[in-house]
Amino acid sequence: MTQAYCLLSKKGGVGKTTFTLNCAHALAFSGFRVLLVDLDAQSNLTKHLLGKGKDGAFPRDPDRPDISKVMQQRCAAEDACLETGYTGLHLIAGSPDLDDLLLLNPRLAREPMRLRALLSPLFPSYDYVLIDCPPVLNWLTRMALMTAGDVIVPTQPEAYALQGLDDLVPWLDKMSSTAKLYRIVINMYRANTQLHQALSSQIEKAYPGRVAKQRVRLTIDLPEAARAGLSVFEHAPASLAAIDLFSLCFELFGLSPEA
Amino acid sequence: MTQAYCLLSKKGGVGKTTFTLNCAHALAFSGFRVLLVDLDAQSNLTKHLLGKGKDGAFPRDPDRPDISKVMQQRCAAEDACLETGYTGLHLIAGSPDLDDLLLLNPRLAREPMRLRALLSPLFPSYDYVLIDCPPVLNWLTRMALMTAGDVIVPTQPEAYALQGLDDLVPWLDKMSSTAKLYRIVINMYRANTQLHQALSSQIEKAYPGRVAKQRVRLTIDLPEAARAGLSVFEHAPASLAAIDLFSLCFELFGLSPEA
Ligand SMILES: Nc1ncnc2c1ncn2[C@@H]1O[C@H](COP(=O)(O)OP(=O)(O)OP(=O)(O)O)[C@@H](O)[C@H]1O
Ligand SMILES: Nc1ncnc2c1ncn2[C@@H]1O[C@H](COP(=O)(O)OP(=O)(O)OP(=O)(O)O)[C@@H](O)[C@H]1O
Ligand SMILES: [Mg+2]
Ligand SMILES: [Mg+2]
Repeated sequence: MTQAYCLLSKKGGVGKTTFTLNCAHALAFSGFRVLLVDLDAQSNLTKHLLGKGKDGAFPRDPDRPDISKVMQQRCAAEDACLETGYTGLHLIAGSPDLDDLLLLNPRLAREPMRLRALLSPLFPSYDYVLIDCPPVLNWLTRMALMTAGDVIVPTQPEAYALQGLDDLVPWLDKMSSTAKLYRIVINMYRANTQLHQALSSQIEKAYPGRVAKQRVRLTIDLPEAARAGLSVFEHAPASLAAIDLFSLCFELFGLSPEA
Repeated sequence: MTQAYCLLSKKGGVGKTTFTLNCAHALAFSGFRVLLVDLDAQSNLTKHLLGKGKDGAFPRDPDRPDISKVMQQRCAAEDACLETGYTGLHLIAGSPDLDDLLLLNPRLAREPMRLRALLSPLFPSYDYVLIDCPPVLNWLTRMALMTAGDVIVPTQPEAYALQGLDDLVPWLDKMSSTAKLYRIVINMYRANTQLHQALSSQIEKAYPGRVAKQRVRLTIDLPEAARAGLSVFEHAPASLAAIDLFSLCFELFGLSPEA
């Protein structure tokens, strides 16, 4: 039974891409088949996975299939599933064209099920599907919501990010007749600060039962791993970041620590 | 001679709102007249400045003038300049309606000078205008670019943010026939990490003459101040954050340290 998740937030820079990348690796290293979908015109996830050229250069390739071409039906979804060099980890690439997609295809704004229709035939080939989203709640991320069963919402325990949560949750309720399952994950947690302790408790009180027990601490290992083009499990396997993320995967996906 | 700036980035969560808020306070506290424009549907800047209710509650007010109504010409720009409780600091509020604006007024996508036409009559009343933008490069932030003379681009010295810079600079060149003046500011700088030192140097080499010498360090004082609904100059006036930001204002705006 394929489990599909979208990484969603209104607030920018809370860790959507970082979580997508590292959770995907934890799942693939544990033997599961994982499909990643990069729905962000920024395409950090794609550049991370495909940017293995000299100096992490990201080879521009106008012939590369990507999610924008899939959504315009200029290529078949199964032809867009790219190998990443990691066993069991495939990627449908993002593209800058995502920003112009609505101008090219205005109808997409009224077809919230389009992405689901195009991607769900692929699902039986994967155990997990993770969709990385841009920091926006709009027609495009609505499509992601309709495609995935569940939602993971990273957040910083800080004022502006909390304001983003207050916008996101009503939007989720508005977007689907049955409220989607969503889990909030506290990221960049600085345990030794009163602010983060207080706001983390505040989030847990405001969204009871929705907040992952595992908080992911602020650590230089995560951006270092991104810089190296690696998951934190490869770059810093004994780090607090690796431990936090693996525990998070256990909590979110039931991933067994014995794996 | 009014100086207008937009705070721009493709990458989310790099510090646009934090810089807008705190630089505006530094300027207003120094006796200048400052107009803030919140162009982000998230409206963190607006909620920060107007959210002085109990528990920082942000009073919903359908009659409040905001930038969305100004752009639809449902209210005059000068009527939208709200007092903030700080001398010399005015705000044109953001609104969630910014996300639907293009659906309501599709013509706006083809009128990049519209915002400038609506706001420039206000400029003579202010010494500085700062426009806080959402993390996107599109028709709306293009309007901000056309309205402001200069651009401030906060960035983290981390891989994904650097990828955002590589998208932003060509976009700036494409958007204006004379390349807009832009300054990159390194934010959330962790001086004791090899990663941040190396990537900061890399940014300086890639954008010679464009990167502010002053880097703003990662510090809990900035999110704490945001939580308190204050600028860092009020919340933690002797902090490294206050020093870094004031020095940055000196460098960016020629703000005198004797003020
Ligand atoms: N726990 C953490 N500790 C330290 N740095 C982190 C942590 N999580 C993420 N980061 C770093 O913070 C930055 C923002 O993270 P990321 O890009 O994953 O967020 P995002 O939500 O995908 O942003 P956007 O809204 O732009 O898509 C990145 O440079 C990333 O390496
Ligand atoms: N130098 C810093 N040190 C520590 N925290 C910071 C620093 N600068 C900003 N922050 C915090 O980081 C978070 C992101 O900053 P901010 O919201 O200003 O970024 P932004 O670019 O406006 O984000 P968005 O793309 O969502 O509009 C906020 O919680 C803010 O308080
Ligand atoms: Mg991202
Ligand atoms: Mg902001």
